[in-house]
Amino acid sequence: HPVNIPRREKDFQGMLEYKKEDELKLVKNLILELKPRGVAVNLIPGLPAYILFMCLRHADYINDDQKVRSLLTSAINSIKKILKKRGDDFETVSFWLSNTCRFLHCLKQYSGDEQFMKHNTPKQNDHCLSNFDLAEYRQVLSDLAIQIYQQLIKCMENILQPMIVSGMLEHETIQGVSGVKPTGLRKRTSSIADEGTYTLDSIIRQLNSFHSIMCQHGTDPELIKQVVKQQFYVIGAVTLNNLLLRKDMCSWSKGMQIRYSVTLETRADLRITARVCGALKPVLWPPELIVAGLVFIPAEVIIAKNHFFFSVQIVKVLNLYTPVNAFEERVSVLFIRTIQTRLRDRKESPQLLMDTKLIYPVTFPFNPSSLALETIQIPGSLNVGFLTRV
Amino acid sequence: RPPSRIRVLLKAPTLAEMEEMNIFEDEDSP
Repeated sequence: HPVNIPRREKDFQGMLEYKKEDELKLVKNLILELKPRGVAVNLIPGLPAYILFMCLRHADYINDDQKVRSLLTSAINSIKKILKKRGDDFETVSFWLSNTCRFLHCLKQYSGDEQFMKHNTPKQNDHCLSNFDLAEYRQVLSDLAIQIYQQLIKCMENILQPMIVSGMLEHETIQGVSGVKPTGLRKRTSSIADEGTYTLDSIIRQLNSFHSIMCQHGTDPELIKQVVKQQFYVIGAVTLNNLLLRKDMCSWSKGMQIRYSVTLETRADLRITARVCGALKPVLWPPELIVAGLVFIPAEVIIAKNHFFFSVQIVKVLNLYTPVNAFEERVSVLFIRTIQTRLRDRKESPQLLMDTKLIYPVTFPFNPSSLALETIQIPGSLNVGFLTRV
Repeated sequence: RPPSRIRVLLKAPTLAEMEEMNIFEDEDSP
């Protein structure tokens, strides 16, 4: 009887070959029709990015610049198209943000440029692109990643916006800040809110959900930090805008109380203070300004130091400020006038105290992967069986 | 150390220019 000897498979070099006419099928199955929740894509975070890169590597290997250009253009246009179609779905946007970043990191890691090869294994160095320098395409991908990031932030804000005032100020459990309810009622707030209302718990649950989705998609930790900083800013800005324009809040003692509470919060955990303080700064200034106004620090000094942080609407708050007892001073008319004059030439913002639409500039620090391309298994459910392993 | 390989720089269009090379024309047209 003949003995069946299994033939040793030729070493897989971590490249994927496809026929030119299959390019549209490739981006359709891998980008346009891919479900971010599918089991297949969650096995290896960034899998679509790795597959695209392995296809690109083969086009580079056969020295076909037209195929390289065409694949990059199709992939980028497909990502834009899916984001146009499902741009209000956090999961989709997060998924393509992390995959676009991973693709960008791959283009750097395997560029052959020494500055990006420091953490590569010898095998990864062997897998570097051999014919083309794609530095310009990296720039385009980076621009795309910025657009996706901004879309992610907008998407997140749309979900958070309706929760913030209700959760932070009306059903909150931090005592002594909002003054909405009589003291006796405060502790009765349960974490299960009535229909249409939100609690601090529901905001935290929502933030947790954003975080775990991003982790599941393999989003770079440095990028997650930037998203969190932005979330923190939005929640702080919307809360503060609402809070400080409440009549009962516009008093010296309340302003001091906020300033003091925030100081305590940041002191509670010194490790986060340095990082958080930068983000908190805009939140701290309005009460500080009000307090400063009341203790007669010249308005020019305050404005010159901090003009970046507050809009002309600060004047509204200063005008609302009312002494609650005989020991409190009224904000001097001169102080308000000076501030008004100094801010007159500023472009009028529709925002109140803080610009809730502000988006911090984003960066995508290089984050190489230790994953070896030749070990990647492609699940059948991705429907890319027409790709040949090379 | 071997000399680093010379790679050909591929000129890239901008994002907006890329969009004009729409690969999905058939689907998008009414």
